[in-house]
Amino acid sequence: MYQPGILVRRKRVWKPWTVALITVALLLALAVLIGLLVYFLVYDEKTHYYQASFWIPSINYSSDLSKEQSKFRTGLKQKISNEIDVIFQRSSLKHHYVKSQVVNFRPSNDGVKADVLIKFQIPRKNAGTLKRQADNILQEKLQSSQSILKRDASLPYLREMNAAQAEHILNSDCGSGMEYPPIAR
Amino acid sequence: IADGKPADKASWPWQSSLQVEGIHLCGASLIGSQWLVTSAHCFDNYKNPKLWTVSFGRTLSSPLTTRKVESIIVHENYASHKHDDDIAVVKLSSPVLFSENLHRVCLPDATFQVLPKSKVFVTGWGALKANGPFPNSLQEVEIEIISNDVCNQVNVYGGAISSGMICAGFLTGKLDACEGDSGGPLVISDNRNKWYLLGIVSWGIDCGKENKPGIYTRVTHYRDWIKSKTSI
Repeated sequence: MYQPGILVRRKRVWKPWTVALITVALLLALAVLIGLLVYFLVYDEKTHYYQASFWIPSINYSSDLSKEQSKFRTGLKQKISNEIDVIFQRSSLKHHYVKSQVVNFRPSNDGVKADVLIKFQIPRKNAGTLKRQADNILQEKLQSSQSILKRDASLPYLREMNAAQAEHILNSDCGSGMEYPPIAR
Repeated sequence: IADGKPADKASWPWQSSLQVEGIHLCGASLIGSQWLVTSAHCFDNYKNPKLWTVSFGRTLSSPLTTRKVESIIVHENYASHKHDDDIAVVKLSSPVLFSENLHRVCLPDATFQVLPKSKVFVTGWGALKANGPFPNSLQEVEIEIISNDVCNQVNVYGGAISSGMICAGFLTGKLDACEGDSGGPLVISDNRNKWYLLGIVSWGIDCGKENKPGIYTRVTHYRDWIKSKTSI
């Protein structure tokens, strides 16, 4: 004879330690998620490369400036890089400025023109304003200081460059390798 | 490299490996985005550029990038039965993009002078000792320039060193280039930390043997030849 089974509804009872464990795990996951979001929004930095052109009225172009290892060329390259270092290291972009490098000298009617590559690292969230900030800083400092550098009005000021191409240019100088002799400490 | 040590990342970013069927046969140095300098004797057995590939990066098993070879120009006066004029330039099928870990070494002017005892480095993936194993990771060793007069002494190389060669290592032996380092760079640093290609690994008797230091092609001697072939 068929007897219907007795259905016993079993109530699922969570043990307190399981609840605590799940809560802790959820909170941890949430913390990691928030941490990652904060990291990517605030700290994750993107490298930006800009090309700029400067006019140096106080120097006349000489063929030495086209000779890669001439003292005149290497000396002037260093002087220009140092001036740009000073400009950005004393500005609001001091924590984001990485370096600058002269990539080319060109003759001009009244002096020399120098094409310079400038590298910045800035959190992604601030990247939108970088170009305008850098542009303003250069404009302001070059007008007010005694720098040998002047704005080259014949070209758009800061032009963004593709990263691989910029790194190619930044590493186009020969012979940089191991630092030697090691600096004594 | 006999008695050397593994090189750090980006220490020698011009060093490249010349390979046939994926086997490292010789070293070379990047002097322009599309040009290498190496030894002529590397091409004694395989003259066809299509057989060769070039790998860049510190380890042979995981290169940064590779290129095919478009052409090989061996010095006109080189002959495989002698050691003179052991220099060649190699044109890559396409230029490499320079980066922190891959860029060119400086070429010294023809007038560049180097004094005996100057500290120099030689690098390569050659054997770790005579008839020894070959490493996967680039090795380096610091050695000294030895004057051609000393190297030409009877108990050393007895007059075999010509003006187009430069001698480097120690008469006491041990630290030296070795088989498979051929074509690779012997470099010197100036006071601004720029490295210049002074020599090209060419020949020697055994590796690290007493009174038998390494003999390198003297790059300054061939500076005009390099310029004539590469415009660099």
